[in-house]
Amino acid sequence: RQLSDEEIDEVIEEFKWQLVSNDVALLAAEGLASEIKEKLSMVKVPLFGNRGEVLKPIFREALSSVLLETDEEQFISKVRAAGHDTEPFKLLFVGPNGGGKTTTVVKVAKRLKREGIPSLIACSDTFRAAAIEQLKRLAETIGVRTVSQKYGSDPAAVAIDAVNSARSNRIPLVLIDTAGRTEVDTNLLEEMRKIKRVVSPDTVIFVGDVLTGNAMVEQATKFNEYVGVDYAILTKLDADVRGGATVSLCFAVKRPILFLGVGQGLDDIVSFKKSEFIHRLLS
Amino acid sequence: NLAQGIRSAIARLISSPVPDRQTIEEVIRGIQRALLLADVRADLVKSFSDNIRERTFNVELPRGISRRDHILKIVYDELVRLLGGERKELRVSRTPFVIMMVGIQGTGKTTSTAKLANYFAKSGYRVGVVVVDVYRPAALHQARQLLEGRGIFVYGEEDGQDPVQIAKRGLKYMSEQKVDVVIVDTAGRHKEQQGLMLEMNELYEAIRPDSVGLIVDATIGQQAGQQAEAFHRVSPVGWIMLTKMDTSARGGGALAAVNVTGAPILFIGTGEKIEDLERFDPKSYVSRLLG
Ligand SMILES: Nc1nc2c(ncn2[C@@H]2O[C@H](COP(=O)(O)OP(=O)(O)OP(=O)(O)O)[C@@H](O)[C@H]2O)c(=O)[nH]1
Ligand SMILES: Nc1nc2c(ncn2[C@@H]2O[C@H](COP(=O)(O)OP(=O)(O)OP(=O)(O)O)[C@@H](O)[C@H]2O)c(=O)[nH]1
Ligand SMILES: [Mg+2]
Ligand SMILES: [Mg+2]
Repeated sequence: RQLSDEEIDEVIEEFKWQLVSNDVALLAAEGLASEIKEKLSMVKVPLFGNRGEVLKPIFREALSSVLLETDEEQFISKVRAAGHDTEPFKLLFVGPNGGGKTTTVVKVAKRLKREGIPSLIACSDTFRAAAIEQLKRLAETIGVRTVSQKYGSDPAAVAIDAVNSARSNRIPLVLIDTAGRTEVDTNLLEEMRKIKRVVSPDTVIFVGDVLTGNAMVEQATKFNEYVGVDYAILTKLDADVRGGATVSLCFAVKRPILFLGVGQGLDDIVSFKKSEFIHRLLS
Repeated sequence: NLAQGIRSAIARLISSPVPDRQTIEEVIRGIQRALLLADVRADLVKSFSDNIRERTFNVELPRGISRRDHILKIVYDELVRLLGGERKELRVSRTPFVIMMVGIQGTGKTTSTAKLANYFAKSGYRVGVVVVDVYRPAALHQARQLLEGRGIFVYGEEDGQDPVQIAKRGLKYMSEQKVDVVIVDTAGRHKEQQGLMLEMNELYEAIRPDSVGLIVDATIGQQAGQQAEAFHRVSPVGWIMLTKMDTSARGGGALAAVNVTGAPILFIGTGEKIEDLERFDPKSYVSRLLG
């Protein structure tokens, strides 16, 4: 038989609460819930007994269509191919305060180095206390060189400096670490937009914290609005998270997740597999 | 006429002393939504709204107030009450007064340590900071740079390996300098890092701080309570500081942290600069929470 209107509302409420308690932002949960409403009105459930069998696939499908994976091999080949031009391939990393950008930049550099792609890192966080020392020390541990100027210098100028150095040293890749900033600070959002305009990176990567709740929607939206996000990397998945923030992000900006940060070590980076996420979000 | 009829029907509905189940449900749903958007933990939102629903059904609506405003007032008052009522103080009850800052990676502990150190220095205390974070590259540099030129002592060991030993030596140094308030900055950690949670317990036992501050990122979602509980078990939390309140987040996760630790929120962080520290005010926090 079909579900009554009341039952549909009940199922939708249940779905929303399930998602929210697994850290999906309310707006994303509501958006997904309204997307399945139509499917729910057409589905046939058994006259007696468990309707879960019929409903689970609908929930799974909703999550599967919103979550976006990246083919890691394809990404790496793209970076490697670009490395044969005379112009270095530029990756710009942006994101909120403390989200894990600096650590992630070095993780990505290490990952690509393992694939035979050498890189140079630009210390374009010229604001935060010890940002340059932190990045230098991390990069040193994997034998990747950094380019920096003094604190207070123009982040875009540091990035250009790094690109020029990469070009003359035939280094095919430049990763640019920037300062953390909030989605409500228009001055800093403008600064980020200017960095992009001056440097014109090949790829912009948003690095966010998977522990983030509802703010993830506004963060992703605003960063995307100001610089256009190509990929996202979410960190701190090792903190026992259901990973609902991945849904919030994908729902907000429809961009793929490139990697996940799963620890503080420089090897703690993995690719995003949506099937295991969906399983966890629905259990 | 029709307009007048509808107007009086609405007036009757709003001023009706008899609880209208449907109206109450709608108002409660609206409040639930506001709380969820503010990151209040889902189960707390549910139990809270059950509690409110029960109370409004048994209460006659006071004259001259709409059902909606009546419920909002009950919710507002209840939330303010849960947060301890009025602003609380961090009292420097002895000397040296030792504060230990703990929290998840990247929540703003080091920055908040500097803010707090400056806050006490401005109030006339002799202040020192001991950095026992041996994992984060340039953690000591960060504290030194933040506190440069403020007459605040900073102790740390460049190639230090053992946080407990650094803490002990640091406290000894601070007492030699006759420091009144010592703030210990620790490394970020989360509940799944067994070794680090054990280390936190060792630090707590070795330092025996007068006050432990849990630094919570206002942007945190549903995990706030669980993580706070893990910290509380290894080093009893005395107070909470909510950082990054200068974002779109409303910091509702802190309610779960308060709930599991019984600790009051004393401060909020409103930016990256040393001055961006405010004393927590439950009333303005709750107004912001309810949107
Ligand atoms: N557990 C865990 N910690 C992480 C992860 N990624 C980064 N961290 C930690 O999070 C903290 C902040 O990382 P940073 O790399 O400094 O973050 P950031 O975004 O560059 O910070 P700002 O530049 O200050 O905005 C550090 O203690 C990191 O070790 C992760 O995947 N898991
Ligand atoms: N916007 C904003 N940023 C803040 C606030 N407090 C700290 N930050 C920023 O958050 C980032 C992380 O701050 P830290 O003080 O390094 O955090 P932490 O907890 O010591 O990090 P770990 O030691 O790696 O665990 C930095 O970019 C700070 O400037 C705040 O109240 N508002
Ligand atoms: Mg950084
Ligand atoms: Mg720190």
